[in-house]
Amino acid sequence: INQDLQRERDKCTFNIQELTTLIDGGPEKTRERKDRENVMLSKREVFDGVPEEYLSHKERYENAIRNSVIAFSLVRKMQEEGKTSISNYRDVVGGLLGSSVLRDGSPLGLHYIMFMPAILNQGNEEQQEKWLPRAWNCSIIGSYAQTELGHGTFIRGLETTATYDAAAKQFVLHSPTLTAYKWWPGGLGQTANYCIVVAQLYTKGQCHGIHSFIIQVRDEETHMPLPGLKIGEIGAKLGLNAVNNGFLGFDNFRIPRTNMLMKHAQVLEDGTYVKSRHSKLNYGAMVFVRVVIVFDMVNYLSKAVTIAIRFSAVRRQCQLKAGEAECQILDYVTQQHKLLVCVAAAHAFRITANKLWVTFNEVNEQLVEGNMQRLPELHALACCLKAVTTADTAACVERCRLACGGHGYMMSSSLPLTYGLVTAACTYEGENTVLLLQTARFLVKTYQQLDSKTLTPTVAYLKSA
Amino acid sequence: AADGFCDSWSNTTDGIIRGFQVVAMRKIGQCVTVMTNRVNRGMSFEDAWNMTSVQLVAAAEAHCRVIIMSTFLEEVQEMSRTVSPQLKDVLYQLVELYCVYWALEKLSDLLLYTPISQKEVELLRLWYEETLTKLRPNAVGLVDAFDLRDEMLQSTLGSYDGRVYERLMEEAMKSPLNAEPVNHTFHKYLKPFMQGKL
Repeated sequence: INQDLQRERDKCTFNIQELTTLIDGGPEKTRERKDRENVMLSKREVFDGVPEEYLSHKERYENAIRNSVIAFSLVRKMQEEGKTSISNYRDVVGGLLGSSVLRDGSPLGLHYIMFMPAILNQGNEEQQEKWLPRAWNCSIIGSYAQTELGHGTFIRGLETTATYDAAAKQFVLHSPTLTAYKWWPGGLGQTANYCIVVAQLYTKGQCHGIHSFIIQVRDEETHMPLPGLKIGEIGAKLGLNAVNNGFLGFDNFRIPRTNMLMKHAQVLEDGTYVKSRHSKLNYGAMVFVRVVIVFDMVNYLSKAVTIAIRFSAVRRQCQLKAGEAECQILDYVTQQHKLLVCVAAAHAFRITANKLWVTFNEVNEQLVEGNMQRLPELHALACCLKAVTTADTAACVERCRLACGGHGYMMSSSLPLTYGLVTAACTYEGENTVLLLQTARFLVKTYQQLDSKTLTPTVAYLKSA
Repeated sequence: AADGFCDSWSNTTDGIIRGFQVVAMRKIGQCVTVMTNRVNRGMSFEDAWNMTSVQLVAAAEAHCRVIIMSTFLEEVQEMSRTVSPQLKDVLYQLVELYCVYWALEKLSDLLLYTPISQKEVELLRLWYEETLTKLRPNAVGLVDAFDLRDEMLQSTLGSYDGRVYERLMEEAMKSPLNAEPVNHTFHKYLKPFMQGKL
């Protein structure tokens, strides 16, 4: 152990293990996390090889598939041993994706983070029974396609159509223009063989807005793209280059009626549209993903600041006073200013994310009982927290990189890669400015009803202020 | 509304959070006023919204800062009932650092919407610097507590043992360019160029 680091550890005034336990949420959770890490790292040697930076784009994908298959087969093993369940797989998969085993993301990430939750949240019981077991054991690999080449966060503007053909009892998926092509879904390029697609539903000549459909995109045996689809990968990006983000176009592609996810709205065999009890019910999936993103930010921020602070304890540079030895750069207040607030932010975000997760589950329970009262508040909260935590984390990771001087610029420091992963989150699942405007809409409405309305908890301060 | 409301805002985190609540409330209120005026002058609501959107984004961010800071403080207060006194001190220092940092970052908002004085700003700066000094001895302990194994970090700079320079060299040796003593481009391009033969 480096002597400077050891000295730092010797002078720590609190019990480090006590804080770790607090961060994990209790000794049992710490043990569970360590168990998961042990399993995931049990085949560590197979992940070692040429650093990804020296591979071509194609080789990076192939390497990512190899590593992801090894890593997720460990998750499958944990499932078989009863160590994971639907309720805690967020921790399991989040831990795996947040680990450096899959350094630049994984083509299988969206399968767990969006494909399965979408089936859970939007599929009826029959659909869940049909698709979830296959998705859970990865006998099918899914992606989630919402964004189009010409359409982002404003989902009502999506162009892809799903027109019901009552005679054939099928939906016809079609991309009317180039801008209607699905664009960006992780794993869609060459990995997934199924995909949930968000499209404008037409039945009996009437448009009923956007709905979700489960689409087979590749043959389960040969993996060849199915006829009527144009599918591929979108190309090199700033980061996340192992994620295999894809594009998808439809040329009057037919799917069975039962492939529309029908937990909320339905299309009957004769084409009759049965409206959802509440048009906002689909917001649940979006909120879930944004909560996951906030937790991801906590992981990335904790990693970045751990790297930068340990380095700052080891690195010596310049003299504070003439004649003295070079001092640890951590002794400079400017360095402390750069880094310690990042530690504080990591704790603030984790604590807030935990609370958001609790609120999400409470509101979900209320939704099941038909109570939608807190849904707008939850949605507004998830939007602004996703926006602020991703932007702040990107700024903090950059501070950490700068705090490490030229060495922080090395790919081997992991800081550039971490920045690439974090800054992508400012854009995906809702561009930050758009999300803040959605929060603003809720706040303005709330403000205009201050005198007449009982305020929900997160905005109650507006009345007292 | 802020008059007398933030009397203790510059020396307690609770006060800073109240200050931020006032900022958020005033910003939202300001957006509503501006949009209403625009609509009253004949602008459509949608255009008024678009024209005000920069302020709306700032208002939403201010609201989010209130949520993060207040949740952080409340939960730490809750946790502090069960943790050791030493850890309790550190947790409160982190809350203070976070709140004071953002108070200083958003000083223009506080100056605009709360009765903060120059003297109080100076005190905030001192408070911030003192908190950094208090946290300094625990900096490494704080990140050790994240309990991130080297295999998870995969960083030359951040490993637990601090063998930074050795790891940087080990990684440098993985560069494919170091696999051979002379790269073929020397003979093909560089040498002819250096000898003026190109």
